[in-house]
Amino acid sequence: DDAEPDHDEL
Amino acid sequence: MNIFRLGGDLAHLLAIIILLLKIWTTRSCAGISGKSQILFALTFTARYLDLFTNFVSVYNSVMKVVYLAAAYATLYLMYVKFKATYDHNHDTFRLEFLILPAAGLALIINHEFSIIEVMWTFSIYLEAVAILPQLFMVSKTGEAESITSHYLFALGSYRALYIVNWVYRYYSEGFYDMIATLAGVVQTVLYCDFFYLYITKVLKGKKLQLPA
Repeated sequence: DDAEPDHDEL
Repeated sequence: MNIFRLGGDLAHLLAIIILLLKIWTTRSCAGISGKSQILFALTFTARYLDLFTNFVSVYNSVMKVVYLAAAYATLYLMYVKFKATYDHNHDTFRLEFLILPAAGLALIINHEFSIIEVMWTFSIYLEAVAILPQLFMVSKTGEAESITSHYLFALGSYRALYIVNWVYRYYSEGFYDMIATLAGVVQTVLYCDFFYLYITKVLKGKKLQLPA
């Protein structure tokens, strides 16, 4: 998948 | 945000506070690996480059700043203020053996080939193995002070709780991040031997001493 990587964790 | 993620973050925060308090109150960093602390500072620095570009929540931003500040405060205490108490003879792990493979792997296996993303990936791989110099130091001296054991237990629990969080998020939101999860599993596995000793010895009031 080419969605932007989503880093919502620490 | 679920209870496992929050628990993981708090365990991580607790570990950092235990370490800072131990060094500050005993005026000594004996038994603590400066090499591991360098790797943690490097980890946070590489991961939180997105502090100003990727706003998630006030909670996230505050925690990022706290982790970064604590990492550098720890380095300052170890390498400047209480330098004389730093046990460098037992802290002989070669950092390049961890940094170079983590950097190489981050260049090859990442979600996206961009500076921020490769740095994030590098931080994930590096964090997974950053505790090795500390565990190496404990195995070299054959023992650890109780307070150091509590620090290691809290620090190990953090990624273990994150794994539960990832399983939970997979089932509740369909979210998964293979890189973070696999690295998190490696990270947690590295602590297993220590967890066993902690539960069988330290919690029973004994000092953490490795079998001869």
